[in-house]
Amino acid sequence: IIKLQNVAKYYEMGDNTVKALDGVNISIEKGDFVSIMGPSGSGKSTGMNLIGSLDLPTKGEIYLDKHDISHLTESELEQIRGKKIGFIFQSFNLIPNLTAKENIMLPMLFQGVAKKGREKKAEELLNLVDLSDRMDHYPNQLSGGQQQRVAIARSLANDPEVILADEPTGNLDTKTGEMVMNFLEKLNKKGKTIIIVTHDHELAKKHSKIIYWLKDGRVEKVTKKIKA
Amino acid sequence: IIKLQNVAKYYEMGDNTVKALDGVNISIEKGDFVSIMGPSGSGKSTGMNLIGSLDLPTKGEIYLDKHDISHLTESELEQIRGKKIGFIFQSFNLIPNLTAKENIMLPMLFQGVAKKGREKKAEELLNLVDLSDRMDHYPNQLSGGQQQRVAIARSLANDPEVILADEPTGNLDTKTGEMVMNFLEKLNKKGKTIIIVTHDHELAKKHSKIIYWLKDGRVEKVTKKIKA
Ligand SMILES: Nc1ncnc2c1ncn2[C@@H]1O[C@H](COP(=O)(O)OP(=O)(O)OP(=O)(O)O)[C@@H](O)[C@H]1O
Ligand SMILES: Nc1ncnc2c1ncn2[C@@H]1O[C@H](COP(=O)(O)OP(=O)(O)OP(=O)(O)O)[C@@H](O)[C@H]1O
Ligand SMILES: [Mg+2]
Ligand SMILES: [Mg+2]
Repeated sequence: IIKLQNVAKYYEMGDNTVKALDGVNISIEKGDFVSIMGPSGSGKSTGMNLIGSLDLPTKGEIYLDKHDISHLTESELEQIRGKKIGFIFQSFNLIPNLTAKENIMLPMLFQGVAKKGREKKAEELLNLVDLSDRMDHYPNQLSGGQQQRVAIARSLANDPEVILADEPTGNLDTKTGEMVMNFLEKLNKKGKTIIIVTHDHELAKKHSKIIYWLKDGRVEKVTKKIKA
Repeated sequence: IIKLQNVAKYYEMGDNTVKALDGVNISIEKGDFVSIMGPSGSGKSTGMNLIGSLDLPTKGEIYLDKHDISHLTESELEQIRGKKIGFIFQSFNLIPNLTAKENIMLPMLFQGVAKKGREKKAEELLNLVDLSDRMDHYPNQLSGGQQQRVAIARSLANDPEVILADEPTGNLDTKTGEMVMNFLEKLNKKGKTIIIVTHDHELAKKHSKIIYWLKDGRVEKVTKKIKA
């Protein structure tokens, strides 16, 4: 369903070139549960942005459902993204002047869902991440982990086929983190494709079937779980 | 060195009161290495802000070096903070239009350190967190873990007596996280007081002597390491 072919992402910094990704090949099948791991600065979030069509590569091709998306316009990318991809950002990216509930309703507004439907779905999702009693709080009135859970709920608003989660449990205690991971596994069993970036090797081993290990902008190795 | 006595922090939300902390007693000796753990939303960051004199309690007293700081003015608090306390925030709070190096130099500027001294110290700290090759990047040109490391370096700029770290390894891979924790342990051996919030029980057990467990705004229990 998603393929990165010889992808590179370079940033020009004066007369220095930062190679965030430098020749990466990643192939993800529909219904996979994939983890991406690697040292800080190795290119994981950059990879996620490219996979999620939030950014375009400097070199190489990106295929989503066999379509080459590496040369689409921003508005064409937006169309695909809004319907198919749910993104949980490493720094959450919540809208500061919208409440938790409004933040979760926003993606549905862009897909033309009626108000009653948006409200009902947002309340279900808030209940799922155990934040029903915080729905009218603004992001700066929420704890770090509560903001992360709002970001998680928001990514599920349009029932996307592909969920990209950049360190989704980084700010959560073990119990809450496991609840989130178990829910992602449930979605995966229903056919959703899940790609997570995590620093937690135990978490990655427990829930995903494939782990891509990045180092210095390249894929260092791929480990696969063999069902016993 | 730091004491919270019957401290409460309430937020009025319309006709609802959110009790972020509801009667907390915490006593920290000079040179301690303390961890604070607990579920998401249990009051850890709120507690850290009060300990770090970044906020004032609704009820109760806060003592820093036996002085009751719960009734000082903002400018009096600023004085104490700048000299004595280094804070690593859960969401980093880097200044977006300053480079990594400038962010680290800023606290020293407030303490009247000369430019040469600020630059030298910032470069040492950047080297310590392995970011010498990123010193001229702006926060939005850094990975999540790199931003966290800049926040860590910045907290050490004025060589503070007390270091407060709110989930300092949340965005770091295991190896980089251990490097940070080992450095905090080194500072602790030199006499610094370290207080960290973490969701990583292994980390807390390995490095700290005392763990305060929060739940629903209260201290549920305290566990202490007994040297074998
Ligand atoms: N400005 C505010 N207004 C209203 N409620 C707030 C505000 N700040 C925090 N809270 C609430 O106070 C409680 C404690 O928040 P705090 O940030 O201390 O939690 P935490 O233990 O650090 O959680 P996490 O592990 O998720 O970071 C939360 O339930 C939060 O919703
Ligand atoms: N806009 C940018 N300009 C310049 N360099 C950048 C930019 N964005 C990212 N980088 C660099 O690209 C590299 C990869 O960044 P990326 O955010 O993908 O890392 P990461 O693997 O997600 O790290 P972490 O685990 O710390 O979140 C980093 O070294 C970073 O400094
Ligand atoms: Mg990242
Ligand atoms: Mg917190």
